[in-house]
Amino acid sequence: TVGAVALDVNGDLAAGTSTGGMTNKKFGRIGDSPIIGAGTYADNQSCAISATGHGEFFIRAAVAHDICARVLYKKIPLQQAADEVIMEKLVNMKAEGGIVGMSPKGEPVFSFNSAGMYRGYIDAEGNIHTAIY
Amino acid sequence: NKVAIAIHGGAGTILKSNMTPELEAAYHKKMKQALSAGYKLLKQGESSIKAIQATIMIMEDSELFNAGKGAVFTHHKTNELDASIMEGRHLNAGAIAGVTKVKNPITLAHAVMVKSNHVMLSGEKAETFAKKQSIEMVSPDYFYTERRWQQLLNVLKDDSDSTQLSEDEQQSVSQASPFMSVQRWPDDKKFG
Repeated sequence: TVGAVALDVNGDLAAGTSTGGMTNKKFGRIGDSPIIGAGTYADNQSCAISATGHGEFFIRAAVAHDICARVLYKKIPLQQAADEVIMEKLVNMKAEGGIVGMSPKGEPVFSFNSAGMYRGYIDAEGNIHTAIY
Repeated sequence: NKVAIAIHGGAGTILKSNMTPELEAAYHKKMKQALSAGYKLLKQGESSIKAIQATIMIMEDSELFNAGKGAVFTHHKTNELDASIMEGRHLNAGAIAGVTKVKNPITLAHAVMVKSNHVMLSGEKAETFAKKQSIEMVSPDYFYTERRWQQLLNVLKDDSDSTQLSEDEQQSVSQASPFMSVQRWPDDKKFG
């Protein structure tokens, strides 16, 4: 699965996710990636999210929307909201994976409870940062 | 006027102890290329929607990631792709599921968002819509990669249901162990 979140000069957030699903999937199985609110969500008031992980759990936890809703209703930082969902809610469900997020101020956020997640961002000075573990 | 972009390329059991320097470098290089493409558009004043499409398409075109060209195989030995996109200003969204002939699924998700009254389209009929929107189509063979094919054969073999594999496929699995070594593809247990 791959995904991206961005903030443009007009202050508009966007999120996108694309995937090949999971190896050996049957019966037309679909995970969270194409599910708005689970694998992808964007709202200028709160955040943009793209998720990757154990799709069935991400759907049940409405991961992307839940993170944005926590930012909006609890008025907490995006990183805290993401960690509440990924590191607590999903861990309690025994689900693995993570998200990349973007705040309305252009702050990139990562949260994952697996050993690694391919990820990267470009900071305010235009420097590129990438990481795996 | 601040612009920003961030990406992920999948999560899971990815351990440094298993990663070769060459493969690690390849992932970093491709992620930097993808980020740069989106960031360049943002700096030019383009929309965040356009930027993330450009970024995701680069990763879809890479065999490294489980999306587009690098998609894994289903139980039925096909490649089925899903994608979604959403913009935060008006909460517009588009998604597609289970397509097999769309080169860049994110472009079709975007077309669903801006050129239809719907949010999600699926399967063959979604590809009919794609053709009407002049979305680039490819033969299903385009998505074949040896890495993902051997990955499926190994899973089928491990399922102990040998009837799922033809004689040639069983032979292919038995010959595939060097190619499919953990050292070469340490991220193959990451989730979809």
